Amino acid sequence: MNIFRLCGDLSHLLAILLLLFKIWKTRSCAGISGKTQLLFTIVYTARYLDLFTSFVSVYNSVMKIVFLTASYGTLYLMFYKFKPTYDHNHDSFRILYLIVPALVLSFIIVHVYTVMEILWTFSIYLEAVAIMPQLFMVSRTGEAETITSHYLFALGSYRALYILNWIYRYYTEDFLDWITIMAGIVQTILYCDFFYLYITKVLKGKRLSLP
Amino acid sequence: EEFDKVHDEL
Repeated sequence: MNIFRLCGDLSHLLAILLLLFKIWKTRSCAGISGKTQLLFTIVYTARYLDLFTSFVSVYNSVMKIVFLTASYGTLYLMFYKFKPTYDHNHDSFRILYLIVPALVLSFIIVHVYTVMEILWTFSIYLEAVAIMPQLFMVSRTGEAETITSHYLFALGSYRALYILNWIYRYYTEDFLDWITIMAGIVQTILYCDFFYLYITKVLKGKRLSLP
Repeated sequence: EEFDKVHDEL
């Protein structure tokens, strides 16, 4: 554990809790992509099956359980409790275009051919692109609520901080995992446009709206 | 060689 990874994890946790808070407080999931949330739930489920097979630390297990619980909780709020507020007309990105390539790639570029490892690899690839339906939705509606913008910023920062963590781990532990690094870089690049808008608009107190 | 990699990140 190093400071970059800890900050990354906390940023990830903050993002997930912010989203739950927003939905609960406003009693609405308007502006949130159910498809992105579904993809994240698939990601956590595929990756954290190792809760049953390997133990890393209490911190690790607790975080995994929190991420899993929160993502299923988010789906419950979006598709059941506050379903009438879900803006599915604007959530029209085809997620099979993301799931199928991620699955195919996880059979081609993988450390070793075991079910657990392929699932883990699939989750890494899928996570890299899982935000696309949400970004697509923001571009379609042309705006995002401020709290949704904070959520996206925290979520995007998490993988960016992980990149610093990987650089640090490479020099201190000789740790190098090209699958996570390449996917992490793709994931962070997808947020760049959003980061720019967040810094130039939201941080100056304006609402995020596209020109 | 046996694959013994444990993914220690989240």
